[in-house]
Order: sequence, then C-alpha cells, then structure tokens
Amino acid sequence: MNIFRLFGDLSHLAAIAILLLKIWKTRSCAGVSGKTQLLFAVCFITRYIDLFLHFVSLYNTEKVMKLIYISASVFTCYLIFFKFKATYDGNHDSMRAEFLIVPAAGLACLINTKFDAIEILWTFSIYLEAVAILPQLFLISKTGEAETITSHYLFAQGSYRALYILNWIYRYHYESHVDTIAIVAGVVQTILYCDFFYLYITKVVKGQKIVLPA
Amino acid sequence: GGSLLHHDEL
Repeated sequence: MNIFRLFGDLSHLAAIAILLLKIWKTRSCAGVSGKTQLLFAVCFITRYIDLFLHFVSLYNTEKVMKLIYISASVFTCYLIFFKFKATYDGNHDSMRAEFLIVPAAGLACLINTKFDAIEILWTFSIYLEAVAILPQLFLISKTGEAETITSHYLFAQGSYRALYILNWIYRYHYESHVDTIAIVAGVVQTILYCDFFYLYITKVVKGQKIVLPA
Repeated sequence: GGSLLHHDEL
C-alpha cells in the first residue's frame, strides 16, 4: 500500500458517501444517472466475485472495503430506482448502457491476462469501469448543469482513478509491478474526466455552478 | 505480491 492508493481508495469512498448523502438528504436523485450507478454496481460485483465464491473471513480491510463498495452501490441503485424513483430523471439519463456493456464484455474476452472465468470477469469489470461514468456526463450535458454536490461527487470519483495512476507509477518504479490492462483502462477513465476537471477547478472552486453551454 | 493473476488492488 502506498499513499497514492490510500488516498485513491479514500477518494472513492468519499465519492460513494457524497452521492449517498446527497440522495438521502435531499430525498432526490435529480441530476444523478441511475445507469452509471448500475454500471458501477456491476463493476464491483464482477470484480469482487471471489467474495461470494469462498467464505469471506473479514480479517482484513481489503475484504471489508469490497463489501462496503458492493453494498453501498447496490443501496444507491435501490434509492434511485425504488425509494426515490419519482425524482429519477429517466428522460435525460438516456445513454444506451448496452453500448458500454457489450463492447466491454467483448473486449474482455479478446484482451485479457488469462482466459478463465474469474479473470475475464475482472477484466470486464476494469473495462466497464473506464466508461461507466459516461451516462452521468451525458446526463449533465443534456440538462446543461450539475448541482454543486454532484460536482463534488464527480471530482472525488474522477480523482480516485487519477490517484491510482500515480500509484501505478510508484509501484512500477519501486516494486516493478505492472498491470497493463488496469493501467490503460485507468488512463482512459481519467481522460474522460478531463473537461469536467477543468470546469470544476475553474468554476466550482470559485463557488460558481457548472452550467454547460446548453 | 502473490501470483501474477492475483490482483491485489481494489
């Protein structure tokens, strides 16, 4: 574990917590893409499938974190699609998730470290995570704005994988550890946030709201 | 650590 991965995981936890708090406190999921949250839930379940396959003795933080990620993302989907369904902006959350899931699954079968079920599920999860934020970014471009709290969520969510890139540089340099698939997908994922990061840093930090040219 | 295929990151 290094400082970059530690802050990356903390940033990821913060993102999940910010979104949950926003939905729970405002009792509304306006401006939140339910599809993105579904894709994240799929990512966690397919990536941490080993938790279900053999007994999980909660002896280390990694397993606890995996359970937190899975339960929090499933609970977030429950809030969006059931509890606060009336506030779900289905009309604007219109990016076809199939256009993300099918290519990720196909690519996972073509480009992977080893052609076995668990490894292909892990690879699928990595590819899907790289593009899972697209429905959320698409929704914001359709509505033309993002609530400040949602901007904070996106900043934390984007920062998590950006910090992981620093973690991979660190591990390459000090541990000569390289996980090419995770690195390439992580770089793509972070690039997708670039224009949002620019807007966040130039606007939200100054207290303005993000309003995209409609 | 562990085998190559053991992904030790979240």
